[in-house]
Amino acid sequence: ILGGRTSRPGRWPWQCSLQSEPSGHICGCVLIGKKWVLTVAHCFEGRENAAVWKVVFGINNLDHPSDFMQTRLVQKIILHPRYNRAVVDYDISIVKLDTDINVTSYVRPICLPNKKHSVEPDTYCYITGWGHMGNKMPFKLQEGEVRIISLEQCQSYFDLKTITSRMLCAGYEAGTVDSCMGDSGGPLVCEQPGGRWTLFGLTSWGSVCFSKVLGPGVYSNVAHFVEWIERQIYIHTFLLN
Amino acid sequence: CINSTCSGSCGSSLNCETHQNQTNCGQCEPITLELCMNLPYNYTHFPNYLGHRTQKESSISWESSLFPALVQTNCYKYLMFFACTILVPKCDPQTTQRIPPCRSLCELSKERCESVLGIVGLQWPEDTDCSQFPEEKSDNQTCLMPDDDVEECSPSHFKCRTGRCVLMSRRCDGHADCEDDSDEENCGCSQRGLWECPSNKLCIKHTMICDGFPDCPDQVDEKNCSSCKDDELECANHDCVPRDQWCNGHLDCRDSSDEWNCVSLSKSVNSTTFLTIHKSAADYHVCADEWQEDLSQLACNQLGLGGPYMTETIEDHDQRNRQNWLRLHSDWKNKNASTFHELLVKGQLCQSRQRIALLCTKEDCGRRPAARMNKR
Repeated sequence: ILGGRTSRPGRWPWQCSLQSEPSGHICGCVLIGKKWVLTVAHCFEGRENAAVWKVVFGINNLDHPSDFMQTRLVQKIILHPRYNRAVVDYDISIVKLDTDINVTSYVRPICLPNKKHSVEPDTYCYITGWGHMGNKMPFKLQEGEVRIISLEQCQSYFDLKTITSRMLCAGYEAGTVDSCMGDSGGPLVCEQPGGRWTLFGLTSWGSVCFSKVLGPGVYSNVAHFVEWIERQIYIHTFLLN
Repeated sequence: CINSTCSGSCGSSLNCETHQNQTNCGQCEPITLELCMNLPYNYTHFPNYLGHRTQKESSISWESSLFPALVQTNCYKYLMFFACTILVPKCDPQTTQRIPPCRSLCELSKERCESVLGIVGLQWPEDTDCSQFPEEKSDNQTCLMPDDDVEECSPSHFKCRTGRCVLMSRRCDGHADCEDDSDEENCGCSQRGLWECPSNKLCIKHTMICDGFPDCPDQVDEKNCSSCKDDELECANHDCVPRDQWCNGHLDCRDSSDEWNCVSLSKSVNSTTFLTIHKSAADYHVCADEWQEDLSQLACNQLGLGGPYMTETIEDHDQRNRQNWLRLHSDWKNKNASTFHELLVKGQLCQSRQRIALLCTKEDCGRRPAARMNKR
């Protein structure tokens, strides 16, 4: 995260780290159920074998495992069948864990939005991750507040890429607060009335975040995929066992 | 390197301990950079002349944004060709070495376009020192020059009738970008080789019609995609499956859509939520005979509601409903079923004449633990 700040441990209990040896943290991810995690499809490019991955929950400092940490292996990776790596559209995937997580204060699922519940432009939301900070990779989870930007306005920043309805843009023209390499798959969450937090986006792509080319970040629009997510969870829970 | 240190690949020095940086070197690779897909050559060789090690690195580079933007100013007819010769250099299939652009092509590009960049406070890319490129030779073998018929615009550009290139994202956006407005002509979907959603004029690719994913708001792109017989139902992917196989607990549609939405809760006038099963294309009540609480949990889980639940049994003396009952299979405990609805059978008498109503609750989500209070 560029322009963010270090998070307090447990503040974002749905944030997880998708890890693979020998590199360790590769991408962010989001807990949506006891056995289910969302991330983006591009995290698995060239690494689609579930056996090479593990998912770490309840962690704040990647370098210092905490007592609240839970680790699970990956049983199944479900990539969106329309994922297109050339244009980074339909950039979403579901990860089935080998066993349920234990819900604690530090490990809790986020709510999914309703199918037609899109977040309005100018809403302020939060992004989190262990991605690049512009000058270094952090050990501690970072958080940043970003503003939702309309698709039309977002398109004007990215002449060479088409911004589709499967995407959501958030950030600032000057790129002051933005996601960066290593944040991919992590959450963009907004607080709803009643203090409940809902997952509206997954960090997907943007300009080279610490270069001269700035602009907002582009996130996978979770509301667009809710029906697909629910169906995949149903199929892989009840029908394909 | 595999040992996770970073090094320039394919360099003259062997930076990785076990010479890993020399793998896959000396090979021509197909051009995948969309900007440069219409070049008179199809194979490239990396690193390129801007120091990028891969096409992916090239595609997200500053220069791959700069050149397409600069091309729109019409500063030099062959600017995009020059840009591509340094972004994705031509690979010589005989020698598997990259072929550079000619020095004069570089110099002309720089001479005509550098000043345009200066107007907006930007600099010509530092790594494009033209003296590194060879002079054009008489046999034209050592460096690249554009032919007359070379495409001036990249595939990411629209070519105005005047010859100017404007970005494809600006075509049909309601604003004229070509001097002759040609980027705002023929903006219908069909003229652009696309299909138009009738309700909102959205253009979608023909491959997106009848592919099982609705793209138009009214899902019209997924209608009339199959001709199922009267005794068949249409799967989401438009296969046809016999009605009696719908919600039978077995996957009959290839996309498993015959087993979706088989269990639901339907509200009655007094807001009781009756457990309803959609089987063989009809809705059924569930008889309370032999009911056990773990069945309520299974039904709620199948609805995606895994939280606490409450079961009620409601009397129903209306004999007209007799045909609409499903009863637990006599041997349901030994059936080893993964879904609730495959435990139920039609055509059995419901002796209790009571039907199941359920109240399922969603599992808790989206709550953060309260911050601990510390007296200061």
